[in-house]
Amino acid sequence: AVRSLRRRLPKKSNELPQPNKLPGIFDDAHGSHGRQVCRRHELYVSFQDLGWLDWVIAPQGYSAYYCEGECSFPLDSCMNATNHAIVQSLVHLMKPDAVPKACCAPTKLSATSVLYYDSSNNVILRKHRNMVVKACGCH
Amino acid sequence: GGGPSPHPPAGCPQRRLGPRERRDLQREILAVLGLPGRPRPRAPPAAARLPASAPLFMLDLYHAMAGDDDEDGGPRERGLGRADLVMSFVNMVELDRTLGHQEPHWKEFRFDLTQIPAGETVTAAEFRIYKLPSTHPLNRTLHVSMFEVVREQANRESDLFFLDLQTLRAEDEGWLVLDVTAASDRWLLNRNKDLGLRLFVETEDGRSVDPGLAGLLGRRAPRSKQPFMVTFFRESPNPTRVPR
Repeated sequence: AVRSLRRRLPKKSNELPQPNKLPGIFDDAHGSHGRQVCRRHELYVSFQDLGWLDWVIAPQGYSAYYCEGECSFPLDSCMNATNHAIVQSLVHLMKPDAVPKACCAPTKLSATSVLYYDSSNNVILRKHRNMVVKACGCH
Repeated sequence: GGGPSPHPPAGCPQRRLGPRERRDLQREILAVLGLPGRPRPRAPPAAARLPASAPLFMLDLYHAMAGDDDEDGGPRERGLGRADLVMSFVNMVELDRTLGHQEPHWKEFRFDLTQIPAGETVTAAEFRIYKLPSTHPLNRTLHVSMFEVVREQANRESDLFFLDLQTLRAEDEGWLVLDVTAASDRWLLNRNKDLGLRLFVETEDGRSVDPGLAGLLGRRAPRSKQPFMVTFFRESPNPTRVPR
């Protein structure tokens, strides 16, 4: 039996969730037990702080972001959830010890480029794919 | 990182990384980013700190590539967008056969290819040399051809492999870009061998011209106008190059 919904589902909004805000069943960004719903969080990798600017020409660092938060039933459309994740979170409700909740993970990643010197003083430009989280969701 | 980090849930002791752990962490991120794991040599002397041609060109390329980082995963447009790695090679040695020597005259450039990482496919390679307006009464039209030095011969001319030909006017000024992609097939075979590129200039009627007299700048040019080579790579499971 699914836990009775504590409040009416908010009107389904059809705009895509802002990458850093994934509203779940509750208006605010907090799921059950006060944990945040799955969403993107800021994580800045600073080459400056790591002391690498003597050979990294650009950038000074980059925003990598990370995903964290609850994937609690019901995973409505705003949580970028796969169908499988919806079923898994339902089964988790029925058998919490047997099946874990779905995971909050990146659903879209983009690249970042780094310009640096190699040991022969040649200048190298390397594009690293899948290094920046663009959106999170439940998988 | 430098940004606002999320506060750990109450009761979770915030653990500071020890110096050794921090070094390990840095090494891990360096490995992911493919960066050399050690600081650059001491800052070069003041003269060498002037902006050099290769870093200036690569910085422009960086801004262009960083601009389309967000489109990652989209259809791979040609050229820059398909490249995972762009390497610039500063010219190491320059041999000139100029006036006073037998003809034909040429300029030869050498590049150290040992830094080229294994497993990358060359999608394009270009040699860039700056040309000033020629100050000598030369024919208006000049033909600049570029060859790869395949094998030096003791008692005769070296074996050469044709790469590119560009036609320009004696009074032209600016960067001349010669396509040397065809030379990259040989790089995969003998990576530890320097790449030799030989440049010839001829007039319309086939007479050999000293490249320096035609206004082509070599190693003695100001740093921001010295010749260099740029190579575009794409990670590939198999080392053979995709035909352009």
